Amino acid sequence: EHLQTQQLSIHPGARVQYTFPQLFFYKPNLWWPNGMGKQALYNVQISVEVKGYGKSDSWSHLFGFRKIETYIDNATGGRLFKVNGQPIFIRGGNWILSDGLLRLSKERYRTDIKFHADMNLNMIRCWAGGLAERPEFYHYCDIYGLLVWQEFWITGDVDGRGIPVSNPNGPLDHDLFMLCARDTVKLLRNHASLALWVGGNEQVPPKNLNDALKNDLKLHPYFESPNETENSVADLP
Amino acid sequence: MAEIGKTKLDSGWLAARSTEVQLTGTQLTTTHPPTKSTAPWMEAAVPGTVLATLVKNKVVPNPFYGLENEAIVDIADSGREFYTFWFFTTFQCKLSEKQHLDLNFRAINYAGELYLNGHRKVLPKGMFRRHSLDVTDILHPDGQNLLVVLIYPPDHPGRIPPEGGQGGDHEIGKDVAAQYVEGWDWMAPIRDRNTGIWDEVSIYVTGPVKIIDPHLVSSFFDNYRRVYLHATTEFENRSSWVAECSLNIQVTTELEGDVCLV
Repeated sequence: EHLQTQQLSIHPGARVQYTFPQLFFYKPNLWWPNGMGKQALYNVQISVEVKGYGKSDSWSHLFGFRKIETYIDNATGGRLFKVNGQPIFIRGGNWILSDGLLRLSKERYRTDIKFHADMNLNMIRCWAGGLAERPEFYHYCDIYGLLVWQEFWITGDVDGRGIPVSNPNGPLDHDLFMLCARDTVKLLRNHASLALWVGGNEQVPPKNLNDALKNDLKLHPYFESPNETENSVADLP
Repeated sequence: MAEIGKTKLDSGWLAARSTEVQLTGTQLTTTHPPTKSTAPWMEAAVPGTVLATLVKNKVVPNPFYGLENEAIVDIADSGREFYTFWFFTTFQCKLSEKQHLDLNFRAINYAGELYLNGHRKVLPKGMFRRHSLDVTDILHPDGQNLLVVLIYPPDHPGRIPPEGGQGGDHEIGKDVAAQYVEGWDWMAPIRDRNTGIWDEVSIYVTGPVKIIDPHLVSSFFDNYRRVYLHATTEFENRSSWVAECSLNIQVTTELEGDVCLV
């Protein structure tokens, strides 16, 4: 069930997008945040062999089955989270980066993030004025069960506030901002710990950037069934 | 034939201030490669920043001790060229006829240009983007390759007001770069604004077809009893012939010890 081979012809010089037929799992071990259960991770491997050549490329990633929902509560105005259908009380830590000279390493990340887990936190918020964190950061958040709230690079530096007044309309090159945002999403999107993308710190990005981010990050219609976890077998996709 | 996959370039890097190097990128990667023992070249911190390299070599004090940051010249006073640095390394790679090699930078700050065996390539602006360059055609046939990268600081490094404050004069926000580097209420200004090769550098060998940015998504039904994994990816055929591909996806989990379930 969890091993599949497909055939595909690709024209010379072409770049194609391909979707595998979906793989079925019966009651897989779910990934849970720190304190709610184990951080079950499956190793997904994709490889391509070319006729007359052999193995051409391969890729692998640790993948966690989890469903994260978040919404603003009407009664309190606060943001609530559910993981795998269960409400979770968020205990979060603010994060800028591991080292101001960017001497980043797996060892530093492992130590820093395990420390957060040992403090009984279950979320890290990556502030907009710092980094889009690195895959090693997310790897250890996957391992130790820290949900990640990742902000894009909009702060009080780019909203017309401050003394002297900052540039009011975000960074000068909006196309570059979106190029970086899209590339960052592709870099990080497969991590189980990645919970929420946020436009910026304590504010909304300039309208064109905000609209573009919201559009690019909206849920694909295929996954928009609000009660999919309660659907019956008759609703098989 | 080189093995398919990634090799990190995370050691053996040298660095030098651009204004102190009289050679061109072409010369540095052909006739006049630098050596560690030759001034102004020094061991570099890659991944890391220019300031990390200067601290590593004790050219400047560690800015995170006491008030040592005050002893380091700020880019607003020195000018951007003071923190514009060359980074040099070598790597071995010998490909077979149908193989390809990418040179990957997972992030630099803020822009750059590189020379590989005398050939120039541009690394465009932006702190949070990957750069992937197909360098197959410019590798040395003997397998020994010389690489040098010139890294430029952000376009708008800004100036720190005497009283400090949130984000200095906010100029850094005009670029797509980390903004804490002009100082904040919790952080002293970073003198080089984090200029450098700040994330992983690697070479990556593939055959004629390359896998690009797979995307994994799961969907849940029947109270998490019925679950589906959806995988989409891009493939690029770099050959001049139609590639008949066999695509494989496999999911395993470690049950205990060395026992895996496929």
